[in-house]
Amino acid sequence: KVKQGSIMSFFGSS
Amino acid sequence: MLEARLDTANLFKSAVDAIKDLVQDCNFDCNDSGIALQAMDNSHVALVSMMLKAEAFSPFRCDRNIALGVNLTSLTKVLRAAGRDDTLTLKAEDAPDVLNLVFEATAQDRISEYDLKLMDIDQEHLGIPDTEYAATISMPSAEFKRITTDLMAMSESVTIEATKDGVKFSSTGDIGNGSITLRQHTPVDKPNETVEIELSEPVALTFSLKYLTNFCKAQPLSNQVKLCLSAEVPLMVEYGLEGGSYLRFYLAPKIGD
Repeated sequence: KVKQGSIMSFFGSS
Repeated sequence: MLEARLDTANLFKSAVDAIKDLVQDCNFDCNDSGIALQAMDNSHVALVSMMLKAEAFSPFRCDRNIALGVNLTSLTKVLRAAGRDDTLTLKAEDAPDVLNLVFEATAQDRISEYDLKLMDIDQEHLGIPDTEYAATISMPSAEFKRITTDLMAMSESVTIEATKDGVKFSSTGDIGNGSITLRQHTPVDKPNETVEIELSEPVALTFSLKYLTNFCKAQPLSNQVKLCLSAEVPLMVEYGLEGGSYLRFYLAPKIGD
């Protein structure tokens, strides 16, 4: 089963 | 104040058209280097990053940082009134309530002028790390659009696999499976049809086709598109514009449990 990742878990707040 | 003039409204119309279904309210951040935009889609799966450099405009003037909070649906309505070949001038005061847009059809001596109400948008700005991608694929933007559309008929996801032999797009769904493989291809007489694969190591990632087909709305902006992949990081899809300006989309991969 695959799950859609979130962009926020890769790119932190700047 | 901001004053930025484009020779043809086409570029701005197409850029806004390409992102308006992905993001709704966003800030156009203006400073002396140009006009930038960064926004996530509502579900935080994709990120749009646009840079229209000062050199794309003539003249371009912006003495201090100005954030133009724009509803893209409203902006689209105004831009619909601009002819593709009209010159387009964007103007705003230092602390603006409105964005002033002027479209000029020089051949007809016709000038139209609109003020678009702005809004305060408190938007989170994400830091995009510099990444050495394992694979960078340059290909015709029309081909990428065709592949995503064709595979969308099979499944909601696509696996993009880059190896030294080529790049393979494959989908498996209820009715069966399908794949398209492109090999490096550099026709001397047709540079727009070039497929180039720069590979430091093989990589395979799975992405949602719904988002990729959405990114392909940027196809009119550029004949070529660049896909940058590395294991376990978001895909970058870049439509390069003249003079180093660009429209980039980032898409978080699908991850196995």
